[in-house]
Amino acid sequence: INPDLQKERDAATFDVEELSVLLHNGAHELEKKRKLEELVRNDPDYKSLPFDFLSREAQYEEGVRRSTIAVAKKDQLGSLIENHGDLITYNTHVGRGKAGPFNLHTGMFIPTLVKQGSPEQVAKWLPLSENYQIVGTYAQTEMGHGTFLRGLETTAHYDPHTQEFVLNSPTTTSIKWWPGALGKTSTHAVVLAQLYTLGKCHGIHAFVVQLRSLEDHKSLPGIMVGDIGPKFGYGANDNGFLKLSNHRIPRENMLMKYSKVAPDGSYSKPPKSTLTYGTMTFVRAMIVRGSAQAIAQGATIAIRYSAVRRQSEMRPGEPEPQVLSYPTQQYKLFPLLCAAYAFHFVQVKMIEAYSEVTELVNKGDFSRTQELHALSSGLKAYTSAISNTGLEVCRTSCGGHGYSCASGFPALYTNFTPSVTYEGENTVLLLQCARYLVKCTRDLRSGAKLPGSVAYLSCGCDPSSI
Amino acid sequence: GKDFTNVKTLDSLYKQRALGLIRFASGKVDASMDGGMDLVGALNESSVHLVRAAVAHSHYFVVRNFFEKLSKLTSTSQLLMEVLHQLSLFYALDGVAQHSGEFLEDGLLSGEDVKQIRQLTVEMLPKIRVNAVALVDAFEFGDDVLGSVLGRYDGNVYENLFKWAQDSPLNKTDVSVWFVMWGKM
Repeated sequence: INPDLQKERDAATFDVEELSVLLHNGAHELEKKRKLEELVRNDPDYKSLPFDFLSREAQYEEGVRRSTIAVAKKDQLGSLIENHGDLITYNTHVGRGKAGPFNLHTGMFIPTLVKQGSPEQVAKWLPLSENYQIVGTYAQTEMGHGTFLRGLETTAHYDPHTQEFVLNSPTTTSIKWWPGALGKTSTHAVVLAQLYTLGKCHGIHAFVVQLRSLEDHKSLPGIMVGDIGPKFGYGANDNGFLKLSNHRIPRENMLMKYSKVAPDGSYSKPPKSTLTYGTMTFVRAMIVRGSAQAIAQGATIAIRYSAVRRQSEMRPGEPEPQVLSYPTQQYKLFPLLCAAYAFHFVQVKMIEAYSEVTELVNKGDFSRTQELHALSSGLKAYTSAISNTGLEVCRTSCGGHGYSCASGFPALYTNFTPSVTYEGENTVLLLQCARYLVKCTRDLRSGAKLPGSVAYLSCGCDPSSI
Repeated sequence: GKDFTNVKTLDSLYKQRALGLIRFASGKVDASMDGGMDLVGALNESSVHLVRAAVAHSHYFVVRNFFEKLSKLTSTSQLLMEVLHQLSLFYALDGVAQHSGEFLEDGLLSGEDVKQIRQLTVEMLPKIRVNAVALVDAFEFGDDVLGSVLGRYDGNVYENLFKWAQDSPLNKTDVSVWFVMWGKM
């Protein structure tokens, strides 16, 4: 251990183990995490050069290699995998924290099946998905359409004669664009499309679409898929495009937990239109978690390095001080360290809120979905923006070495930065949150009682009361 | 005479800022509608104010949650609680300093108050510094996930930077393509 770093550790006024236990939700969870990390670290199958030394193609191949090995070894992990979080921990270490080709499969495809599918649909596709007999992604965004879902152009026309949906990308701008693992990896996708039945449009609905043959992995007739090319980061992920041309899928492939199309084409609408977007709310909640992780990682790198690095002289003739000893360096990094802790606790709260509201929705109570949507939109935008700019501050606080990929910042930054714009561009999300706040102020006038996160709006206090 | 190290004071400050900005933005929407505009048009016309309101609301939620979370950590040791309390305080104070304009606009703070808060944050730096490395260690990011030579747990940065450089594909051969091209110049 570097002596300067050891000196810092020796000087701490609290028990690090106690804090680690707190941050990892208890000693048992922390122990599991450590064991899973050790397994990956000591497994020769996961040894390779850092991704930074690989070409884009090699990064993808390495990502696939690691992910498939991880799936094959999953059963050997035994009691270390007690819940979905343990699997995420394992996969994160396998993929070295980079987005891998199965992220959308486990992070969006499966959750959407579970949340939007009827019991029969879940029974059909979930086992196949969990055993990786099919690999799925979530195809929502189009080349010309992002956060505004009602503007999506992809169509699904129901044909009562064959009891099939006919899917089309009617324009170039309607080509699905960007979904992770869509290009080369996925065999299936949840495709969001405008539902037409009996000549009427019923808005955006989710459909399970097979993209590739399970025999030879070739794309099916009516399906054109491929990789969208080099990006800012995400080299190990084949973010892709999808063009649908009169592609037919069975009626049973529309996810029908809430809204339904009967064999004759008659349509039953969902109890709440926003339920179709439930997966997005989940992903936004997960982005709050990602924001906490990213800024914590950035702060870890910058603070450790600032303890090791010595620079200039405080006074002529004196030894070079640790950069961390300069108040200006502290003033750059400590707000971000504190933000990492604030975001850690708020991501826990966000996931709790999501779970609570989901439980209510499952019981048929939709009263808090709007609040959850606004909260997840606001927090996703707020935390991801701070973490994104914070990572750049961390990078520059490492001086010239921060520019090297060896610092870890180029990978960290380029892997995190898409979350500022995906699952809702931040300004759009802040406006969605604000619209809810405006609605709340109006509800107050009519005597309504506001829920938890906005209850303070009914506070009648004025500035002089501080 | 305001005690800016008091959690209730800071909570109240953030609440007032969020309330002020939300009421202001909401008032702008109302005014546009009173002027004959529909809700969609009014929201768009006030969108800049609405974004600020949403940021203040989200920021307040994060600050309030931080304070609330710490108040519920009953079994945590006193030493650790003190450190976490410092972090929450610094986070809140720094947020006020960063957004001082919004706290000044509504008369929530005076210029002198803001100066006092800035000084408080500077005075807190040494207290956080003593624990800074331990605080990041507690996140327990493995070296393989961090992927950073600079942020290695063992701090052996310079030796490993040199090793990293030696892995560069350009170093596979001593004489590069440059020499061939040079000869053709």
